[in-house]
Amino acid sequence: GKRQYNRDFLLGFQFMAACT
Amino acid sequence: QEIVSPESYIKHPLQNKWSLWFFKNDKTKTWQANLCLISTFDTVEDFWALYNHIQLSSNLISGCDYSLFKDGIEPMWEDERNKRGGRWLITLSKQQRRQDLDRFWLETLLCLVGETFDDYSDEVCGAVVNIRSKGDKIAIWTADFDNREAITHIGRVYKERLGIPIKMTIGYQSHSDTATKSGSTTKNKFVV
Repeated sequence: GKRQYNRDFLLGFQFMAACT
Repeated sequence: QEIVSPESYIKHPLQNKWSLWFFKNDKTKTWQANLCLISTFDTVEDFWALYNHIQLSSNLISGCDYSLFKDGIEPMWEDERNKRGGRWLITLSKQQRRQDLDRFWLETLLCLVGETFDDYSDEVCGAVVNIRSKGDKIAIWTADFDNREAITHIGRVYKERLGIPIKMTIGYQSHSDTATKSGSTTKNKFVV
């Protein structure tokens, strides 16, 4: 199957990138 | 010793690797010389690192474009993967730059990187936003203008994701028709 991500899941990562 | 879950340090891989391109209209240069590749990413985290770092579309000056394409596809009609394709075109009024442009473009990006169109996502080549004084445009580009089933599925899902009312329609145009049009409008091959 495809690696699908729904919008809410993706949006949940918007401001986490800077912390990793 | 502290045990750290892999969730906290492994990035979330995307189905595809994507490249973000920027076009700035400098009339002293050729069209291709005005096009530059900003960055390539293949994880959710790296997508946001890039998105959060660049200007919103509504802050760009007229004549600029952003394009997000699958790695290896150039954001132009001439590319092998685009030349038999076309686009679902969203034309925005001047007022919509303030109201809808950034929201629509982000929604478009999320549709692409999230593979929202299920198996038909393979037909997607990329997406483009054009900032123009007479009205901005956003489009999803697909590979084959004859693939009615894929195109109509993508169009229906995309229209719903943007929250475009059912009574309003969006049109799909082939790049070959856009390239050879004589007036200011291109005929629609499909409408949803």
